[in-house]
Amino acid sequence: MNIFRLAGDMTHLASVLVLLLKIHTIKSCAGISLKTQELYALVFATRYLDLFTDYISLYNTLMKLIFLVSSFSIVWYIRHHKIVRRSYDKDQDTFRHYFLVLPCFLLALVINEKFTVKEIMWTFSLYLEAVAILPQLVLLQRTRNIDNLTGQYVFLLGAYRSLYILNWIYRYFTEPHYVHWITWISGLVQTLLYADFFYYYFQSWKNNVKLELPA
Amino acid sequence: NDESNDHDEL
Repeated sequence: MNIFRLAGDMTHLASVLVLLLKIHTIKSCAGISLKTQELYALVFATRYLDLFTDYISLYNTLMKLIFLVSSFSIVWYIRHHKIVRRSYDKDQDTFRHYFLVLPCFLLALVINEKFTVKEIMWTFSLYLEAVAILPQLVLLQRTRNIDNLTGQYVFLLGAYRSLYILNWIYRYFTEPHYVHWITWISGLVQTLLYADFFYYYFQSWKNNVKLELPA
Repeated sequence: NDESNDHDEL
């Protein structure tokens, strides 16, 4: 464990908590893409299959449980909570995210480190996580006015990925055998997707204006 | 320790 990875995990945890806090307190999911949340739930479900078989550390197991419970409860809130669901803008959240699932699965079948069920599901979850933010970014472009909790949520997600890249650089130099090209490339692609959001987020923060994404 | 594991990251 290194500081970059710990900071990355904490930032990731914060992003989920910000989202849960937003939905639970103001009972609204305005501006949040259900499709991105469903993709994240699927990412965690396929990545943490080894939750009960491979014990790595208490921290690892605890965090996996938190991410699983929070991502599925966010999906439940937006789908089924009688008040929250009313604020879900399904007409705007139209990204066909099922079109992301199949290519990621096929890619995982072709490019993986080991051809085993667990490894393929793990690789699939990596590729899926890289593109899972797309419905949310498309929704932000559409709705234009981004409330600051949603903006903070996406910002924290981007920060978590950036910190993970620093973690991989650190591990590459400190652990001789640590080479995971698949993780690094899909992680890099994912972080690049946030780049333009970051740019506009900092612009709005610097000029102290409301965050607006170009149409 | 958890460094040796293949997929020890979240």
